Amino acid sequence: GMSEPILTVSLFGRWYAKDAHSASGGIGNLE
Amino acid sequence: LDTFIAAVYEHAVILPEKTETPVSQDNALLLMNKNIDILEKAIKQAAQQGAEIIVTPEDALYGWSFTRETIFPYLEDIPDPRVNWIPCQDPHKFGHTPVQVRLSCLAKDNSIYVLANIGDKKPCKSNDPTCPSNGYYQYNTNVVYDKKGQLVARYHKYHLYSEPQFDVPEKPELVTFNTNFGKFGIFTCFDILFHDPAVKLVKDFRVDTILLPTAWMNVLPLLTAIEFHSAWAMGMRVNLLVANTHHVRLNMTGSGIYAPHSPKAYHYDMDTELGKILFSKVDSHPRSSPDFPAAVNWADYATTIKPFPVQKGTFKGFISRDAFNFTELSASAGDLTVCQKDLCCHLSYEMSRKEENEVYALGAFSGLHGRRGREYWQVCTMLKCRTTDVTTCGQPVETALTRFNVFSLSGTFGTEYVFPEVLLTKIRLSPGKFEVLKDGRLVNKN
Repeated sequence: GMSEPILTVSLFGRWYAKDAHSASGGIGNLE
Repeated sequence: LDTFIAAVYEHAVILPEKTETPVSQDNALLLMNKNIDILEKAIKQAAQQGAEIIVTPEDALYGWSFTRETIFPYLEDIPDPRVNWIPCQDPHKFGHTPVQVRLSCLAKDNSIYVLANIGDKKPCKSNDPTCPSNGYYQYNTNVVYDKKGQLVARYHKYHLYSEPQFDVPEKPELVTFNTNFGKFGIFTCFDILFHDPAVKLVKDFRVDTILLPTAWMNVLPLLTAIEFHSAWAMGMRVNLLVANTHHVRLNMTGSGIYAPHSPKAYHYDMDTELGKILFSKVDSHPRSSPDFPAAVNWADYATTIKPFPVQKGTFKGFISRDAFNFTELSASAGDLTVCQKDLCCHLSYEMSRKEENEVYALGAFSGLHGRRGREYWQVCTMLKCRTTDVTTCGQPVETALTRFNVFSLSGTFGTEYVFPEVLLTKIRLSPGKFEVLKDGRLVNKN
């Protein structure tokens, strides 16, 4: 198995076709 | 060349003093030259090690926290590469361009491709309704010089991340250049989260290697630079050379050379204020390599199995502002499913020993991410909660003790763009220790 302790295992999906229209450019989303 | 040596440099930027009034052009150049002095050492070192190309970070010459006015003295007019300009040989051809001349000479004198991030200013006319009031568009720009010092690529960043000093170009630019060690594409930092230009360069333009200068602020548990960038290279099946700026107080660190099957070299340092150069040998044409991973049908396994019983104790938790559905890994081994909307995430796992003072949870999220709700995310994540209180699941945590003998994570994704992330205790990657099966399962090896 994994020899080191695990913090996270993730599947990170991006569904571009469902982005809001404003996703094409503009000021970034600082959070 | 079948392979080449790549270099990336994580640079601790010498920042300007904060000011609300613009400095003189001379003072701006003085600061940029101090940063280039440091980059010069890295470039020379890269050349001595036989590197064909070196990538330096976003904002590496002047930093950040500017207004449109205070950035202006740092900007130069950067021409279209089609003019075939070698600034080092013809320094006055496009006006006063000392930064471009120096970068070009560094590439030429050391016979190495150099990518740098600088600021471009483009005059516009008052009859242009979108022309800014100072008469210039201002762009966050990557430039690439070849071994002769010729400008071969220019890219204006499209997805700005709180950068009021810069303008958004009219359309996303799809910038590539060819070498005898493969076809390259470039974009900048936050661009990597979007389809254009990032995905289009890989899918439609078939580049071999992406160059990514960035000033990336790490955010656990999903968006630490080394974690996300290594996952993007695997998911997109492309080489990715990432140079991050180094600024510990702003959580900026994490550079790497990532191949489709595994990270080749990476650097993460929250302990020192030092820069760092990385080298690795990389396949020029990864698609032709025996290591090239097969295409993955990300939802294949998850949509064909009978879901594991959904536990009664499903609870809501937040990663950043995103509300995930979580379920706790309450036993030391088991099979779990947690769903949100159309996304169901399945996990099979076996811990080598369940630590009493640690809690892990499986989470699912499908929706528009963040406060602005612009990007649609689908995420399956198995993570360590910050404390044993499950309300802390999703909050940042940097260390863990629990080892897993087995894990298998999959999800009913509606998208083909899925990036497999594995992060170990103390923010480390695990090259060669996990793989993605063709049916979409992310599993440990052995």
